[in-house]
Amino acid sequence: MGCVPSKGRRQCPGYEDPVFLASQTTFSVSEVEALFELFKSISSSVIDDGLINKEEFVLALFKNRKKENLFASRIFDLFDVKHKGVIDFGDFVRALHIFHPNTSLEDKINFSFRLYDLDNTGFIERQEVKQMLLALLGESEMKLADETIEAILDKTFLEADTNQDGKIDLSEWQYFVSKNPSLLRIMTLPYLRDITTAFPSFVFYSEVDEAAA
Amino acid sequence: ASPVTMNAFELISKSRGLNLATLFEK
Repeated sequence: MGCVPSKGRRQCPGYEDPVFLASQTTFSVSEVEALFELFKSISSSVIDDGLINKEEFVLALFKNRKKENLFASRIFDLFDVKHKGVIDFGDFVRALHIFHPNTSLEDKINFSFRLYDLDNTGFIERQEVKQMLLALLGESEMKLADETIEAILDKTFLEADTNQDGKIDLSEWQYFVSKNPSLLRIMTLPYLRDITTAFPSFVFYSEVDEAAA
Repeated sequence: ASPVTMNAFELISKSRGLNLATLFEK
């Protein structure tokens, strides 16, 4: 049932034509095909069904079967645009496109805003930021007193929430990251420039001729 | 830098769960 090489790719659930995906993203056709090699490896790690479920995603991120992680879960949910509980190949390529070094800053800023807007209200609220800080502390085993956390939140909202209404809207976020560009570092994956080198086996399964790629 | 001098998002962005580079590690 998994995604087997060559003709079998077309039977992979959610498989989309690499030429079409390349036309919608920053990737070349060859790069989309190389991403399929990565996708196959992740999507077959627990259940070989040609789709990435949350467990497989977390396994690929952490290299071990960890219990729930707020951030990995949030990224998964943003990749799973059709809210099916799984990521298909088209979702995977379109989401990774945001992380390509050549993708516009605006797209990266918008994605990062959605990432931190945990409850999808269109605002990053203080309680969401606190929830993320607590998740980070749990993950890293760093200990911070509650009053320290509140001080960090005060400082952050003083800087980011320019109209001081207790929540950060998209325009405030755009301004805040322009002043703190390091916050967008996680939104760029230099690896995506070299994806065909990292997964050279795509050449053996390529379904398009070199001129098209 | 001390966590107190950093803004919350600088801290949050250090989460391993947000580091998608590990997807590419074999």
